[in-house]
Amino acid sequence: GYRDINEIDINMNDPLFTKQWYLINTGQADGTPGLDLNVAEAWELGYTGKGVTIGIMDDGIDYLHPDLASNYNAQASYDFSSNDPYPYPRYTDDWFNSHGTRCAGEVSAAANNNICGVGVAYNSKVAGRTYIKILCLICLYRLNLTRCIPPFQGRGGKGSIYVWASGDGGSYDDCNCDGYASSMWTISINSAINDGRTALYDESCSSTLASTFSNGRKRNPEAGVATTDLYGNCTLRHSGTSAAAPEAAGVFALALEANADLTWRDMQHLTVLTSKRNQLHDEVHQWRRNGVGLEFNHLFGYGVLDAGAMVTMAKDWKTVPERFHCVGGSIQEAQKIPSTGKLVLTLTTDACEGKENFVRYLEHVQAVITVNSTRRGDLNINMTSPMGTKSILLSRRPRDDDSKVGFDKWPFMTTHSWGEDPRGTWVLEVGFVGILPQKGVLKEWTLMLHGTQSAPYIDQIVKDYQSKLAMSKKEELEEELDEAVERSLKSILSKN
Amino acid sequence: SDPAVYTNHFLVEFHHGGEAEAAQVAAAYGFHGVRKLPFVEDGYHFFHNGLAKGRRRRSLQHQLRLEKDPRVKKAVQQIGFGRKKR
Repeated sequence: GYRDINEIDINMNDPLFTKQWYLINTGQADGTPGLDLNVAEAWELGYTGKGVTIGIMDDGIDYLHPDLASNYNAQASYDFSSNDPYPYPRYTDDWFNSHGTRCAGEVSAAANNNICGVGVAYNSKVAGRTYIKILCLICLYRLNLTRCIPPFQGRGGKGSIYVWASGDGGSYDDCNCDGYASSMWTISINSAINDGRTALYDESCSSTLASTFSNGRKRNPEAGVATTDLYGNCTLRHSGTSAAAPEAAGVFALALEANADLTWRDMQHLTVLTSKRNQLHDEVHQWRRNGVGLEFNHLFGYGVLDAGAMVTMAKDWKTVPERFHCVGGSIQEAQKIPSTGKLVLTLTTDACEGKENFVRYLEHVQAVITVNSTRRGDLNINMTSPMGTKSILLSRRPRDDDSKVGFDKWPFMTTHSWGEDPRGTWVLEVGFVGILPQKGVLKEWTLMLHGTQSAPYIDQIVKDYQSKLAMSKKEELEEELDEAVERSLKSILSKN
Repeated sequence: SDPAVYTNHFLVEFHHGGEAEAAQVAAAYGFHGVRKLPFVEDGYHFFHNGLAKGRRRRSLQHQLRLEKDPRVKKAVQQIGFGRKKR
């Protein structure tokens, strides 16, 4: 996929465009040339987000902003928490109200109008929405326009595409504890900085699917995310993973323009298959391969979004086969967690083989856990799949001193076993990491397997033989072949 | 249930006329900024930097002067939100 930087001849007259290193990284602010969202390729293919509206769930959008006004979708906007048809960032008690406008600019700031910068999908529209907890009302609002949750009902059954920032809690937090980030129905996005390192506020989290870019380590004022700002202004300093998520929403808008029939699961598969490691790196969490060869990182997920690759694959994408859910197994007896060392539990599963709901190719895996301890923040939970892929479900969170509530049927989720065969022995390790000795008891571990029964990529067209899709498809074909040979051998033997 | 907070933004709708007329009216009554709403015909936001960004009492003086102007169809001082960020 190497492209010479000089080949890119995207010319925009927007004053901040050359500072939007996350769109086209030529090394600005000590960044790494080529480490960007590869939007130039998608734009050159003609995808700019036409016909797609992205709802920004935050504190309203400055729809008066000259760089946003032409792409503001008033019809699809509504603030249910205050019954405001056109949520506008007005006074709030802490004056922190620019976020919606900054996000909107990242997604669809108009191009070539000499104002601020350019949105990732600069011909898409943005709508101002409100807080998530009243989404059920949103669902009822102009169904034809609205991307609804629960996902499988929105967009005429294709499902809501829901992007969520993985969180800025740094080493004190783990976004698997965040119900939105760790949900299967949201694409949880982490951020890297412009030279491929992690941000200082980065959270470890196995539910992260992919990454885009934000600030996070450098004092250089131009290493932040350049976008629109309140009251007609521009900024270079949008920050945090919350600035990374809208970039992803913009890339998904490009993919939806390439194929409006993409379901919410298609978008997650495309994300896994087209995201790139590129030059993302972290000292602590190395890049690893899962059981079917997909490279992932505990912070970056499957890599940085690649808009060019995504729209190319989306164009000819066939919707993935139906998803099934299987309870792989469950341990309900209380198990003491030792103060030193680990509690190690295993569950051997046939992934409901022979039943209607068997799962053969994994997507999301959930470990539903009930655990109590003298200090919840010192709990550390890892899970390893039968194919040897280890995920950190919960890392230490020094500021959480809870000793009463614990975790009650909390669905810790990992995306790291994507595409793997779930049959075999799963290992759960629970221990304490902290200053003082702690005690605890695990009362439940239920393994939930979500995925398809048939190979998800068999019908996809392979264009790039070096791609993850080609590799995965080869694996699938080989496994299907092995199983067919095994079946025929068995039938021959049984005849004889 | 909490008392409203009035901001220094006013929604002003005109019977007709364009941006130039809106700018004239804004200047006449001491407003520092005018911007057109993209989705409301003849609808504008007026900003008044002399007013506090958030205050407990409506600014009747500005409200009434705008409403009395024959060119103005409607003037509404915008209310703020007690929005809690996640």
